[in-house]
Amino acid sequence: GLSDRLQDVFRKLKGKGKITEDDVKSAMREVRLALLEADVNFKVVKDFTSKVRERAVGQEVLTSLTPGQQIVKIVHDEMTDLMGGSESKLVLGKSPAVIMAVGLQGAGKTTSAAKLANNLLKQGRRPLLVACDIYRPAAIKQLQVLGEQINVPVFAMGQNKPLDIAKASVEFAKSNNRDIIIIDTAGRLHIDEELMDELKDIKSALNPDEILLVVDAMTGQDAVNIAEAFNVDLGLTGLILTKLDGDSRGGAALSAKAVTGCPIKFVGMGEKLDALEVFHPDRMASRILG
Amino acid sequence: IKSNRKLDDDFWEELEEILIYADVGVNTSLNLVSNIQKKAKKQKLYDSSEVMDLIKEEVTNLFNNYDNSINLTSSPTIILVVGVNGAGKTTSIAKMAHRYKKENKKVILAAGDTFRAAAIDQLQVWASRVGVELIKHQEGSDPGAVVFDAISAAKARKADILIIDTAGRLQNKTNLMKEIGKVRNIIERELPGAPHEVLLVVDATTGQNAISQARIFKEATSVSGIILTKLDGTAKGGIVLAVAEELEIPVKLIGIGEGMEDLRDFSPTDFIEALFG
Ligand SMILES: Nc1nc2c(ncn2[C@@H]2O[C@H](COP(=O)(O)OP(=O)(O)OP(=O)(O)O)[C@@H](O)[C@H]2O)c(=O)[nH]1
Ligand SMILES: Nc1nc2c(ncn2[C@@H]2O[C@H](COP(=O)(O)OP(=O)(O)OP(=O)(O)O)[C@@H](O)[C@H]2O)c(=O)[nH]1
Ligand SMILES: [Mg+2]
Ligand SMILES: [Mg+2]
Repeated sequence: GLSDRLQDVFRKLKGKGKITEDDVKSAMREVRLALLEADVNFKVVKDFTSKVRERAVGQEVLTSLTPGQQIVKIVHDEMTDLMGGSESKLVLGKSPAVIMAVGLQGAGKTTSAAKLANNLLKQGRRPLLVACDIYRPAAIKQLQVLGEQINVPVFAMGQNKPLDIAKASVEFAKSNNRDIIIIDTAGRLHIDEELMDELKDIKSALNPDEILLVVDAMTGQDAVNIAEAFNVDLGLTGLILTKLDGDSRGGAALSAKAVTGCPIKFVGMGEKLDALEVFHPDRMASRILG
Repeated sequence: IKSNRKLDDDFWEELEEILIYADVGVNTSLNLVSNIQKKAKKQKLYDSSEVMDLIKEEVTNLFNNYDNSINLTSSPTIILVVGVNGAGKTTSIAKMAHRYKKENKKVILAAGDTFRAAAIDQLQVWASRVGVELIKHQEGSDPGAVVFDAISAAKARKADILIIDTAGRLQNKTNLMKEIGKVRNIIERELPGAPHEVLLVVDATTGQNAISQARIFKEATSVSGIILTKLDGTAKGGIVLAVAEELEIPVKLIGIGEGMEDLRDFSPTDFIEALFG
């Protein structure tokens, strides 16, 4: 990974003693390449590397016997800071609390919504899944099957306007003593104005406690466009990174966090409904760096 | 990139940026640009629009080395559709079924995803909408059994085309890749020469992981072509360049939306135009 590559850069230093501007430049190039290969967005890589460079020309590196390792540590620490920091728990207020799962087609919203419900049920809460995807064939059925598997009720109103379904679900939750509503929405493109408006309408009507963008861990450069658009339109409160049980480096995590400032609250680690874990920024940093 | 620009460092850097932003990948992008730089020098090109034409030609030639068409000459033609979770396999199969039905072909579908919640229901809705028959078993049954049945049905009913849907799977899941390899073996055994096409469905928003997907699926089932989906978004799908170059797998079809009509043949020129557009 990055450690080996930086070792090569500084190998020729053995005996030379002092690190030059050029050595740091070569090291920063290796950092940039490693991050781009890990699918971190180009602009995010530029900003991130310049931050690292500031520290790389500081005493901790220039006086170190193992400058390569020192830089790797700086990169790792800076990345962990960037992706961590703020609380990664759900912030749920009034009852029924409302969580919305949004994102692009196929990202893993429906599965993640059910996983969230499963987690909350195990924590002693009374979640309600809401089927607001009226477009995808058998989407409602998919959510119902998942709800059944984990013993969580699913509120569905068939082919009705998603906004009406969402509003009705609040009434249903209140009269059926459910204290958390999890709304599964249809996958959509961030450039589809009509469908983005649909989400804005649901947000205005329900004033959700959490609006979570579900992002596929294998997403490439486009992660920045997606995250930014959803955040500008809706004001996200968090991200869920899915399919992290795959072998993608997951640079999209850094991109999405960097451009929105939103914490990654959960990661999907499999297709089963117990495969939702809390996000660990340091582990993610190690993964991205390879 | 505006035309009539000087071929200075800024120009070459900007070219690299465009490619990287399009998910072409950093190594492929740098190699491509350095090759173009050499050629531009050799051909004494000084105008940026000439360089853009050169790069478009270079990429188009790469893709035109391969067979971009779907082979429908066998009867029945068996098309196996594979790929990672959520890429767009089931929807792409509906689109293909619709296209071939419009061409008056007799199409049968097989519900090979017996695992995911409501996967069979989803394909059944599509089959009904398109007006083609779907061979399916119970949820949780053996995918191999469904495939076996579907091939018998295709032969018996003299279908022109059988398209097989499979469960999404991440390529690093060894047991799941073994399973799909077994499915391919069943197809080979039941109809010599089949599967005639094994199409890997790749989401255009995918980054460098698409190369690992292509490599491992190629090892498991051999892949004859890619269906690149969700090109109606803002992602350019540039990873297919490296996949074509390193693994010699062509893109055959593209998905440009969620409806049954939203399928197009892959056009290298359109693709490269959109990439630089
Ligand atoms: N391996 C793995 N698969 C996942 C994970 N999350 C979701 N999936 C799978 O990804 C595919 C898509 O998941 P869905 O939940 O249907 O995605 P979606 O965002 O609701 O899709 P649309 O509603 O069509 O936009 C399914 O095959 C899921 O089983 C994960 O963390 N790991
Ligand atoms: N915008 C757009 N959406 C697409 C395209 N192709 C598929 N989709 C959507 O992507 C989502 C996933 O499609 P599926 O066909 O269920 O994907 P899959 O590969 O069969 O998923 P699994 O079986 O769960 O692995 C659905 O919401 C589709 O409507 C496309 O070309 N453009
Ligand atoms: Mg869904
Ligand atoms: Mg499917």
